[in-house]
Amino acid sequence: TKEQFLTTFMKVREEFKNTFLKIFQDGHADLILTDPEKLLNTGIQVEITLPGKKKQRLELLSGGERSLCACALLFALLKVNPTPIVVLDEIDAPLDGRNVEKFVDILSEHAHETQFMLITHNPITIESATTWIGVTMQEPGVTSIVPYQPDKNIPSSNHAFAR
Amino acid sequence: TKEQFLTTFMKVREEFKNTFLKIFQDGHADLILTDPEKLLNTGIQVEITLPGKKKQRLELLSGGERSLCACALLFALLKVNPTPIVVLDEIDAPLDGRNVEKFVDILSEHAHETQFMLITHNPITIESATTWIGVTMQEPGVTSIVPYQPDKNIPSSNHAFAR
Amino acid sequence: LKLKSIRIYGFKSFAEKVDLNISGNIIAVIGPNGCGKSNIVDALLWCIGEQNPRNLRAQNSEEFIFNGSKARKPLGYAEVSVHFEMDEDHTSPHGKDLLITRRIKRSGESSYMINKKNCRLKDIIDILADSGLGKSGYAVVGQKEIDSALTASPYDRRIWIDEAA
Amino acid sequence: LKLKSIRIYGFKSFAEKVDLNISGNIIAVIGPNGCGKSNIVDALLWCIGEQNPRNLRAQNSEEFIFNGSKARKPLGYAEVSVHFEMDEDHTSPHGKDLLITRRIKRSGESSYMINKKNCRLKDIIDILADSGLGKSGYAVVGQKEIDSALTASPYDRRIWIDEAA
Ligand SMILES: Nc1ncnc2c1ncn2[C@@H]1O[C@H](COP(=O)(O)OP(=O)(O)OP(=O)(O)O)[C@@H](O)[C@H]1O
Ligand SMILES: Nc1ncnc2c1ncn2[C@@H]1O[C@H](COP(=O)(O)OP(=O)(O)OP(=O)(O)O)[C@@H](O)[C@H]1O
Ligand SMILES: [Mg+2]
Ligand SMILES: [Mg+2]
Repeated sequence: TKEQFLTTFMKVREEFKNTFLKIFQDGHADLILTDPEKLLNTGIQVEITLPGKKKQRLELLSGGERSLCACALLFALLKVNPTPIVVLDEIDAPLDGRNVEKFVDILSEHAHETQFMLITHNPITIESATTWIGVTMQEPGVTSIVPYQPDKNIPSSNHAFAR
Repeated sequence: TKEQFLTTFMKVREEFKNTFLKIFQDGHADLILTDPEKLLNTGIQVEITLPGKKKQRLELLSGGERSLCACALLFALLKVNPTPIVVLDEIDAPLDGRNVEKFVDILSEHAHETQFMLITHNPITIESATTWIGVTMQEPGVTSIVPYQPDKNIPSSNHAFAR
Repeated sequence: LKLKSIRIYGFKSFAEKVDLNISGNIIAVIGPNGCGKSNIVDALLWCIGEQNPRNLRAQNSEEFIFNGSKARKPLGYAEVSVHFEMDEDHTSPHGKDLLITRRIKRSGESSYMINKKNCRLKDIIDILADSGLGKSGYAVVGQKEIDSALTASPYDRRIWIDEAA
Repeated sequence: LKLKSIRIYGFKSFAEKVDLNISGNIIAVIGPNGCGKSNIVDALLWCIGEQNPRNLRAQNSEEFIFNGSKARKPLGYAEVSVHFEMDEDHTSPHGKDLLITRRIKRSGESSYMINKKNCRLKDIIDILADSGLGKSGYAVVGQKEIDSALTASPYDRRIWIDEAA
């Protein structure tokens, strides 16, 4: 219904602003309804101003900046409506070392209510996990699962995990 | 002209097979003309069989497998028609440690004829370079260039380059 | 609702049965390129009811079943079971443990089970919706998809809010 | 043909003049997210004649010029100079060193220079085509583009062969 949509929208917008500031410390993020008169049809604009920069179109953001802002939106949605399980497949690939650390920090805050399954090649994300699942193909074309401990690599045909 | 296209196509196809085997040691790669009767209009199919696996549609390849096969095609084109300068922007992002090493090995073979400019966050690629350019924003919104030596990180607001 | 284990047999590159035991809240899945990590995500989504092969990187449902390797023949069926543990406050007619199973044969025949008893897809979707694991798109972000979350059309973005509502 | 240096002023995030000195054959460009690495690639492509703003992540040519930050006003023009050294066997009317410069004003007026003398875009394109740095698409692979090389349409792929021919 309209009221439900509006209430949820306002909550997500608030959380998006908060999460953005948590990640970037400065700057500004906002969600704007493209057509507030028609709540059942309206779209949602995302506006981002990065710290020290001017507000500009989303396409001008760099690859890493865009991914990080998308993460902020994801965590805002999770705050408003936590789901028990979230799966993220190499979401950290475009991020530099420092931004991966920020991502992992925020993720850990949500890990009380939500279980996260993270597919990743990044050592910082790997270290932040509580459980590890090693996946490999000891026989070509056939997936097998092997134990993995972060301090040592899996014994597999493709041993180098270091990124 | 038709003859030129066909001669170049045959050469690139040969090189693609070779480069693929250099990267994967086994399996098979091929380029097929979709419409060999009309050389001036024909498209090109890419067929890939990974080591130990069956031949399948390109969409079924994993993210990393697809990027690595695309690199093989790129290096095949460079072999047939070397261009003096090639710029690659985070082409190593989807690759695991071992595949980055393979990528860097092949790249180094081409570095006699071609200058490569590589934007990367990956320590293995960074180590393989001969020159380094550190880019940062000491003042928000304004790009500046700082010296970078691979054994120590650049002094910048975002010092953590480790991936 | 907590994920406890995923068992996969015959789904995509899983020619041999594997058991993924899951504990803790941050689970890192690690492995070389092409070894089957994203296939685990597809298996989980498929098991809990994903109907569109396009969302699972396949053209049709036959591409879900292991179609052979150099050394092995294709298999005849795929089966994925996901074991969830319900929260303290969620009582369900199925008890504290929920084992959801989905199977598909090359003929295209698909069957579902809850705690080893045949059921309909609707039963699975209903029970998961109650526990918060509804069809919300933002609960699974596939490889390379994170970028499109921001650059999607304004209308696409409202869907995320609708799901959260 | 060898790339020796790139000088950038006023282009995108380059509010201050910077000089990139380039030696060796494998040049790694490193830095945190959003600091201007891909903008260097755009500057190089623009200088050697790229005409379509879409290929440079911009909607129009005004977006090439620094449009200000919190602490700075927008600039009035952008200028990029690329210094190439010709190979031994390539003699060109311009001698061994080739300095290509492109400048654009907010008014949209764009000008080109070779070794500090005004010229037309066509002159730049001709001289670079001779030395092998033609418009071949595969010489620059932008961020996240590597994936589409294989999944592009069969017709798109032939363009790479045409360029190599
Ligand atoms: N029906 C099928 N039968 C057999 N193998 C399949 C089937 N469908 C997909 N595969 C195989 O699964 C592999 C891809 O696995 P997946 O995408 O999970 O890799 P990944 O571990 O995520 O790799 P990356 O790190 O590169 O993303 C492909 O090599 C493909 O051959
Ligand atoms: N005309 C302009 N004026 C001022 N700043 C601009 C202009 N155009 C783009 N930018 C800025 O450039 C930044 C993006 O730079 P770029 O894409 O080069 O980052 P990057 O170093 O490649 O980052 P990543 O590692 O995330 O890919 C954006 O933050 C954007 O604000
Ligand atoms: Mg994957
Ligand atoms: Mg970039």
